[in-house]
Amino acid sequence: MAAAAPLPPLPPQFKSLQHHLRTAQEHDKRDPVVSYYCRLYAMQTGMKIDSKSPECRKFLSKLMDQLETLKKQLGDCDSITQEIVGSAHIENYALKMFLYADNEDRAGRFHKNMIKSFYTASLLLDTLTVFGELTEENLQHRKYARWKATYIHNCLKNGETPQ
Amino acid sequence: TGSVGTSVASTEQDELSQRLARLRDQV
Repeated sequence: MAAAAPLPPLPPQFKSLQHHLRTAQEHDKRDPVVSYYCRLYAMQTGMKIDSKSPECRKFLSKLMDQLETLKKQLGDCDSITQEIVGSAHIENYALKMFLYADNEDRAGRFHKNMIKSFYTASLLLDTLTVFGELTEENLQHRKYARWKATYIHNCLKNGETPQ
Repeated sequence: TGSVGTSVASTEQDELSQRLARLRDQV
């Protein structure tokens, strides 16, 4: 599903949101619900970071256009109209990514796809915060997934075997 | 002009907040 008009260049203040926005783009066709809530996370977080400077306001306004368009396109989807259903969708998707990467890790299969799955799981657990505070279990999953992604990435880069 | 600029920014910020609230059916 195509989003609305493309976004302007990302202001430097929003650098921390670039991975969530890229995940949104990657899921436009694969899973528009994931795409929608990643953008919503970026929108909410961006407004907290800077909604006053002209370049940030312009960026957030375009991002809001995309969100409104997506909501219209997905109007009959329970995961969009009922946030409790949306929350379950994002949590299930994040845990599915996490479990895939964790199984690969435990089987000793280290590759780029599993690193990306760990990292994407951590980004989606960030996204889950649009619905409220994370549970202790999800906080632990997010911390572990982010650490694993970084650790295995560095091992592969340095030609070492992860432990 | 400084206060006018601040006022415009504040109005646009409010507009974004309102659009976000509408998007999430919180109004």
